[in-house]
Amino acid sequence: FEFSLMVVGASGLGKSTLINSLFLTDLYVDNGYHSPNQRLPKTTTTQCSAVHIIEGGVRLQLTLVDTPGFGELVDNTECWDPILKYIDSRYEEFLTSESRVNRQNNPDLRVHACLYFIAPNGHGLKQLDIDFMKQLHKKVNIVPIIAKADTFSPEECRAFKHKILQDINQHGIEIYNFPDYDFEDEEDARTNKKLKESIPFAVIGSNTVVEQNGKKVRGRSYPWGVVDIENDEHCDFNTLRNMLVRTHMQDLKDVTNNILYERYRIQKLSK
Amino acid sequence: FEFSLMVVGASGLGKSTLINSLFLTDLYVDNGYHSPNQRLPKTTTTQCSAVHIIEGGVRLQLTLVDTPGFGELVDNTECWDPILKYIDSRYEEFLTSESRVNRQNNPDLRVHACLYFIAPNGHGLKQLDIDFMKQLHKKVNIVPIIAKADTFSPEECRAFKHKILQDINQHGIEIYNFPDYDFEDEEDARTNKKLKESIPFAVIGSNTVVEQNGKKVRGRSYPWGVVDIENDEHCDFNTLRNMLVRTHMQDLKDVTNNILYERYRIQKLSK
Ligand SMILES: Nc1nc2c(ncn2[C@@H]2O[C@H](COP(=O)(O)OP(=O)(O)O)[C@@H](O)[C@H]2O)c(=O)[nH]1
Ligand SMILES: Nc1nc2c(ncn2[C@@H]2O[C@H](COP(=O)(O)OP(=O)(O)O)[C@@H](O)[C@H]2O)c(=O)[nH]1
Repeated sequence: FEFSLMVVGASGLGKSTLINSLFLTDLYVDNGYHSPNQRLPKTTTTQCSAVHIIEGGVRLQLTLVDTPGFGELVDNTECWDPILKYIDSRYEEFLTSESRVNRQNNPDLRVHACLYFIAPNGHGLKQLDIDFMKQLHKKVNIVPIIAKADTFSPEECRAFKHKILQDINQHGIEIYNFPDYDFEDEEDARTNKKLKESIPFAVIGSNTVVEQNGKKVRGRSYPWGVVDIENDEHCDFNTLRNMLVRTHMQDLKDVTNNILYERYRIQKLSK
Repeated sequence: FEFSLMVVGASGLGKSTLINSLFLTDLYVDNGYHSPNQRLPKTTTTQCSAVHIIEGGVRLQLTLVDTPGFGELVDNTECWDPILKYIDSRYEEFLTSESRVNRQNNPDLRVHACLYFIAPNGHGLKQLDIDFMKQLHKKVNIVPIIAKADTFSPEECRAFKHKILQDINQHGIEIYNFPDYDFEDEEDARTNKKLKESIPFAVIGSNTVVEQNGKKVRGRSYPWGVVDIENDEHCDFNTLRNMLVRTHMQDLKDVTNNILYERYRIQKLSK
């Protein structure tokens, strides 16, 4: 089972920490991404690491596409170009392999989801966020994420989410749409509804285990209290993890294959 | 007693909140700055508001220089230009007024300190921060501030401060230097030493009063705990306030007059 996840956002927004938290691995540490000294923040070359992980009993071939240097410069004009090229070249590869006689065992390296990290500063989307999403929304499933959500109090978080959605609608940005499945289960229907209402997910990530009231939790320890990233009162980490890794991974792949890739294919073949 | 304070940093870093916290006023709310709708984030016109406040029994004519739109665009090349122009035109005004016959009552609107807000994301100074400070450090007292310091755990904060100072030294940036006064008092000497060691100040601002263990504090209320901005264990707010409004205000004015303005004057007159 293959899944390719792209991670985009300015340096220091907690991307590596979140990916490690999501998949309970030290992918980034192993690949040397975690060390700031090893990063070259001025490069915008996308970097991939392929990892095998077991999630819920399923062996997952996860490809992580990191996009270092995004938004790092004083002049960030078209800093999405390398990202666009990456996505298109995976589509191109797939198009070529699709037309071969023997096409059973071709890997699917197309980007199935792009986690776009929004800084918890600002009063809404920045111009760069808007420009980036407009360039990418017709090519890849964009899942906007509010990074380092522990910067917000609950009311500020609600207001910020509301403003982000307003900006997204106002600029005609199409983010990944959670389909309304026919839920047999009342519980599942409620969970799905709650999921849709939490967008954009406000996440907090952590690679460390801390103590909270005598029990060990994955979180962040502050002088004024302990964040538990798996507590739904604290952030949407669990919500994101459930939808990405459990309930919606197949749909993200289907939308990529049936809609986004088809759009590329039609454009390419009708030239 | 006049003091002119410039505030620079990207939108949403808590600048208005901090200024209101420092001077216990709603300057920004009164001036309409606080409302995001009234802001035009794409303008980089410096905006001034003059306020009379009483601090420690002294009537202070405080001029606040806000710099909306700083770093807001996709291309931020030379976004410091309007700021440079503002500082130079105040020097020019002063130079002109100094040469008049009757120069007793001329207001001193030269910028005495520039609070530069560093985002608590990233792994150190961003390129824009470095470029800005290099353009401004010979013209104005730069006091770098780590904004929204409640994003950091104590260890992360120490590491970030260390990295910022490293970047500042590496790029030859001259920030405002706290002079070593001859302290008669042991206590004052220790306080001054502690001050110098806290740079850059990691601040948290708040316009709201919240409850912490039954007492009211100015702070931020999170599901996992309450930040008290006046608690030195939580942030350097008190340290910044003391140095800016009490102990070092005169020195900031002296350095501006004796060193920074003189540099401008010599350059101007020797042309
Ligand atoms: N406040 C806060 N800090 C975080 C969070 N996630 C990571 N960090 C910290 O932010 C810093 C940068 O994280 P990193 O994952 O390296 O960011 P990246 O550059 O986007 O990959 C580290 O000091 C992390 O411990 C979070 O959810 N909240
Ligand atoms: N986490 C955190 N949030 C803050 C802090 N100061 C202000 N805020 C919040 O950040 C948002 C933007 O603040 P504002 O003062 O308008 O920022 P400005 O655009 O830089 O003037 C508001 O929701 C504030 O309540 C702080 O120290 N820490």
